[in-house]
Amino acid sequence: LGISGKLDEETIEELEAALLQGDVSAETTQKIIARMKAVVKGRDKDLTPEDLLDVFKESVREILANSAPGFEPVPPPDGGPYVVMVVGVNGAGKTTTIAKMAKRCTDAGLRTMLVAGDTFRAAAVEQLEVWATRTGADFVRAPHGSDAAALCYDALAKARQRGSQVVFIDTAGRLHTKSTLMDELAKIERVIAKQLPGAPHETLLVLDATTGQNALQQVKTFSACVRVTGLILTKLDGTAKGGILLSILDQYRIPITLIGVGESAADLRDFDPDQFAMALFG
Amino acid sequence: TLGDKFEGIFRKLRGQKSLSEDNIKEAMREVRMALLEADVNYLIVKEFVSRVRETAVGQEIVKGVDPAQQLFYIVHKELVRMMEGEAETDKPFAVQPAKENNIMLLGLQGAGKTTFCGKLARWIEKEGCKPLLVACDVYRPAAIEQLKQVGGGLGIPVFEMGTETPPLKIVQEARKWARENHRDTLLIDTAGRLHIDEVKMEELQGIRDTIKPDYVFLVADAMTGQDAVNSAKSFNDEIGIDGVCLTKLDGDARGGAALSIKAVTGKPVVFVGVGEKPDDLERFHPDRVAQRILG
Ligand SMILES: Nc1nc2c(ncn2[C@@H]2O[C@H](COP(=O)(O)OP(=O)(O)OP(=O)(O)O)[C@@H](O)[C@H]2O)c(=O)[nH]1
Ligand SMILES: Nc1nc2c(ncn2[C@@H]2O[C@H](COP(=O)(O)OP(=O)(O)OP(=O)(O)O)[C@@H](O)[C@H]2O)c(=O)[nH]1
Ligand SMILES: [Mg+2]
Ligand SMILES: [Mg+2]
Repeated sequence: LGISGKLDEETIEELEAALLQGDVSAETTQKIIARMKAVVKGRDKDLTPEDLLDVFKESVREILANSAPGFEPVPPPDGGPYVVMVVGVNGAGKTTTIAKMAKRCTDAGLRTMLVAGDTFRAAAVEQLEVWATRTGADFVRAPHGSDAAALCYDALAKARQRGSQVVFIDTAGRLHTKSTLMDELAKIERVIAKQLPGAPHETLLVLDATTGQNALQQVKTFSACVRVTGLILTKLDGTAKGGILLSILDQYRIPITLIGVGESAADLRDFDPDQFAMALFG
Repeated sequence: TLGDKFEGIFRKLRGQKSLSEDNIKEAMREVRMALLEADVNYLIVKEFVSRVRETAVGQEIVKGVDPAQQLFYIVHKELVRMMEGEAETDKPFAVQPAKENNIMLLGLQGAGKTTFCGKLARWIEKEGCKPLLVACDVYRPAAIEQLKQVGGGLGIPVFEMGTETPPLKIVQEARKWARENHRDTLLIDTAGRLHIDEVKMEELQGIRDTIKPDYVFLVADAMTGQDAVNSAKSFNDEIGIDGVCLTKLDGDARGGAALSIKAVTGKPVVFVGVGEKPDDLERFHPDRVAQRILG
């Protein structure tokens, strides 16, 4: 930002432009600008661009406090596996993100299982199987077109038998507007709990950083359908800033955990509020 | 809706003789808000609002017409106009059966290219063409298998050479195979890639130079936000696109990316994806998407 001096009209307009173009909603942008004005009020001396970045970070700090960076598969008290269900709309990066999280687990020596819960899309099972092999995780599948809930039920029984420590359940991409598919997801959650009380221990909603305002609808509908415990933002290695995350964190009590920054199993990072704010500020 | 907001605003302006800079100010703010909410790019929103203002200011309010309706009509008309194809400069999407057609698909990761490949094959088969799906995604796990299953489900042949052969070679061999096996249209599915990945963009240029496609589709996700202009511009500037398929329009994304992409590339949206099945493909209707964008 070529900003200097005070928080004048021109500076505010440039800030607005940067935030809006980063996919921060108009409402959240106004909220942030109002906070920045309040922070700057009474500061008489001219602001350097660095000062302005600090004021911005200060203004979004409360929103970004809604973060739970990282992934911690805490062993459940019953000694069973830590179960993570991964959900989200089509193409967001669920399957690839599971691969990345699986790698973290297997690298840490945890016995990991991947469950091919997408029984619908062409070659979805084969795709996850490749990742299971590459990351050294166990793999459970069912014939194409099988009932996903039934598969999860059986897979968790297997996981308990095998002494799996972490289980990732991949689900089919689904648009939140499709009520039958959302009902199916709620059913999968219920069935998982039937097999393992307390499971799924985490349900992570994967969001694509290139998504605009529709991400808010996705969070709203998915979290009304299943208990979403965390968010993951993928494809931040592109040019999209993922600013809608600020609007989401401001409205929902669901923390951001991890970010995807590429297509290989190593391309997973803990969410870093400072880096996120800097990238958005431009 | 925007229409309702206009009604509210103009109720206060009863008895006005014409649309003025002053009396449409509030309405223009609402238009700006609606378009940003719909994911239309920030700079394009600016351009759009100033064009509407230009058209509207000074217009006499037609006798008996509600000024809100009149302004809404101007907004809607301008939105449709901006998204419509331009007959003089567009390359129409048309395939000629029994003539060699080469169609290349490109776009960001997860946009829906492989799925669109099957849908498009199904569509042109109805026009009498004999498509051959070409598996050029040698990177994504089971991508070739995915295309094979897509083709298999449609009874359409899929040409692949595994993941160890460079895509350049794959398209060359595909063309040979097509000629020998009487298939007239190559539908080339490529790997998703970032427009800022130089190596991947060069690969795409290589495929384009080798096969000289008759039509290049940018496949873009309808829920894409402000970033839509960045990727679309790069793909168009560096590779060249002829038309766009906007996918996942069966969701509730407003689809402002349609306007942004058209505005920044000048290329028309030709198709929209409205589901995951091979039949879920429709022609793009600018008036329908305009209504959706305005909300
Ligand atoms: N550049 C980049 N690409 C990613 C990232 N995460 C996933 N992808 C790519 O996005 C595409 C879709 O990823 P998938 O893991 O298949 O997405 P999905 O949500 O499982 O898709 P569906 O199961 O079809 O709904 C693939 O090409 C991935 O390689 C990321 O962080 N960065
Ligand atoms: N609801 C809906 N889903 C779609 C549509 N088009 C594609 N999909 C889904 O979106 C996801 C991604 O589709 P793909 O065809 O694998 O996308 P891609 O662009 O080939 O992905 P990469 O090769 O990884 O870049 C899949 O789950 C598809 O079923 C559509 O129009 N509507
Ligand atoms: Mg998947
Ligand atoms: Mg693909």
